[in-house]
Amino acid sequence: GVVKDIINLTVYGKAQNRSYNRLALFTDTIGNRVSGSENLNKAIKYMYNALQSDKLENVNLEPVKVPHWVRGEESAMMLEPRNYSVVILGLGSSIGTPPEGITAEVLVVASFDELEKRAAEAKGKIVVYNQAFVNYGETVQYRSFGAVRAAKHGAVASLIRSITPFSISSPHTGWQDYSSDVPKIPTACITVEDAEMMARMASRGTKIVINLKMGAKTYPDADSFNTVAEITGSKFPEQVVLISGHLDSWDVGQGAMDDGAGAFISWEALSLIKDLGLRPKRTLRLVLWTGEEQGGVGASQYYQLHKVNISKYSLVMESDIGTFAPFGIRFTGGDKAHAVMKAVMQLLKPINVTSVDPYGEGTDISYWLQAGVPGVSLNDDISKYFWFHHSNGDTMSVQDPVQMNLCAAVWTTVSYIVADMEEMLPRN
Amino acid sequence: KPMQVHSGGGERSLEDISMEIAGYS
Repeated sequence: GVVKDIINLTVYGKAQNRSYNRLALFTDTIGNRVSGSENLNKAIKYMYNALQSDKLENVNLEPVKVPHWVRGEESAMMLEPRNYSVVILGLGSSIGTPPEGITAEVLVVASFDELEKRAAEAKGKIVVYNQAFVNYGETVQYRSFGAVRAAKHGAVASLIRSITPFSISSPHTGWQDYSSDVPKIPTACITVEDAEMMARMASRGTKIVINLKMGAKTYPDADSFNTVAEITGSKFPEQVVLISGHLDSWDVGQGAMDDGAGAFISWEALSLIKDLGLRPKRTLRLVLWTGEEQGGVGASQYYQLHKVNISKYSLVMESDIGTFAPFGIRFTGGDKAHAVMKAVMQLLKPINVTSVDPYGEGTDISYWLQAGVPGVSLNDDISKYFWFHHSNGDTMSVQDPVQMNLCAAVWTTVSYIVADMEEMLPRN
Repeated sequence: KPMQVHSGGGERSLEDISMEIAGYS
């Protein structure tokens, strides 16, 4: 009756809404937690104390060096055809502008292809990208490489339509990458509304001039930590099921959805197992990553440190795609392991969350997956996830306690059973 | 590069594993 006990405790019993309430206290107390910030340091200390108070085992901090980028003051004032304050959020790693800003005419393009065709017009301009949202993976290329592609043709700055399918004049930030062989130019995201407005203006032949000011600065890498806690295995303590989410966030909103909730349902899994008096045969290790938003920096350093034990990792799990109404899990692994996971998920019939779809993924577990370790991510209703992602809208108001209970039930069931089975998950 | 990935489990038949998992329900 283990799964029944897990469901009863988290969905109907004394632990219901606990992960939501813990997350609310955490985010209301700490706020957002960008890499290198004092807030992130406070968050790590908070969690270190909380995990110890929860009487989890081997609570420890693993040192990590993380990027330290600070946004500073920023603005974009349209000077022609009319005075208008364009809503912006600078993109992570962007350089700043001179104090007086950069004033330049705008070139609006709808795609990289159009930019290439109109490359001769880009020199000395601020390139505005008004790319359509196709899906996150495809469209995020504009955020990641928009500045480099524009600078290659002599642009002085780039403004990129936020990577979201829906907007109420909400800019969405995120990391962007420079290239060593192209001059660095300031880059920020703008709202869907402003991108479309400038595209309309440009299509009429209207000249657009913007003064862009960004006070962004990059400091030397900062000290940070991956936060680790365990329930030690009873029979194979050296073997590990890793369950995780990331503690850092962007510097807007509260980082409640991305990825406070993922981190907190992972913590909840260990809490529930402990509350039920269970101890799996293998060690269940909680890792709350740092520096995920800068490209999985904490996860990369964890992998370098622990890959020597890769043969002992039965399963790696990461929740970083929301904790909305769950459908089941996504799984990366061989056919036999996939069949095992299907059998595990059948145990969750009482809450009707049984699907096992391919492509378990997550930035922080990607190194392990590439090396052949089976991996799981949550499969939940992400239809609104990118509405709030990396924006001021990522707050507790996005979260639903009942949905978090269901996600916690899935997360706990999968992690506990895989950690408790007689054999590790088979690998191809 | 990681050490060679252990083959993990796989000694037991899927039927055996499924029966074991069913025991958690």
